[in-house]
Amino acid sequence: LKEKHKILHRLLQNSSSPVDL
Amino acid sequence: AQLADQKTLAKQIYEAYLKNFNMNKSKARVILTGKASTPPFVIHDMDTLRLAEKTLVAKMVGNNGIQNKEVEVRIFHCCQCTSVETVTELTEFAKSVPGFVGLDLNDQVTLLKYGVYEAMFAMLASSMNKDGLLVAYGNGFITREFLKSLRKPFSDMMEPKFEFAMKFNALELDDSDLALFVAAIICCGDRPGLVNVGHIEKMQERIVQVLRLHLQSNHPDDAFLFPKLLQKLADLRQLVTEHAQLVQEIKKTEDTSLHPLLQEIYRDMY
Repeated sequence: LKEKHKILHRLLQNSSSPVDL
Repeated sequence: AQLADQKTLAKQIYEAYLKNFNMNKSKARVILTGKASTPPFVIHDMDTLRLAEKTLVAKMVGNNGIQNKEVEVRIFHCCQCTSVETVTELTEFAKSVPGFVGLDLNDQVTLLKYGVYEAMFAMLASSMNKDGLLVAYGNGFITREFLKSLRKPFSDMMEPKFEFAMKFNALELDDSDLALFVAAIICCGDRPGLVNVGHIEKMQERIVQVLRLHLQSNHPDDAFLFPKLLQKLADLRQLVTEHAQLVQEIKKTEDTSLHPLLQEIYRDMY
């Protein structure tokens, strides 16, 4: 599941990496 | 001791809500009731939309090729940007809910995947009144009529959210109630594919219990508020199912892209 949700996973693990709009 | 624990949990969740969400109901109501020092810029037609795009949402529509697309696609793109920002805020909020980060990481992903849109539409109601919706961090107000006047299928996007919001806002929840309601949406034990259901059910039970007690003291005149809110959980699930179907339709039939984070969330959702 983590593999299919890489960005969500990253947000959960590392809050300081923003998501590009 | 148990009551003190419950009050602490309510306070922690409320503080996390105030800290992590850029917009909240009390801020939105100040603007929507005309009490803000600067009133929002009203977007009600193509001209006012163009003006707003140049000033309020320049970051979202500039330099990415979107500015030459048709109006519906540009608005859809801005909705996506706001959704991505809200998913980020919701993730941080979830991480501040006691017990959440201790859950299996796959379950954290699942809870967010299925919870963020329900939470988003519950919170969106705070920024809505019967005539429109606050946008661009409260600096703009886009009218319901203008959104309805867009071509199909885009015109079908927001009207169900307004209909939900008008009924939801009639419950007159404040931010302290909403904080617990949003936490209850996210910590939900019956999402598909959860590994450790028991663990999450316990967390949910605790939050729902705190919500019930909080509503009793914060809304002593509305004895049925708690069951009414439980019904809203079911309504939100339906609202998200219909929204996800509409987004899939737009993705298939329209010349528009879907943000990778939102693609992750929608993929194999329902």
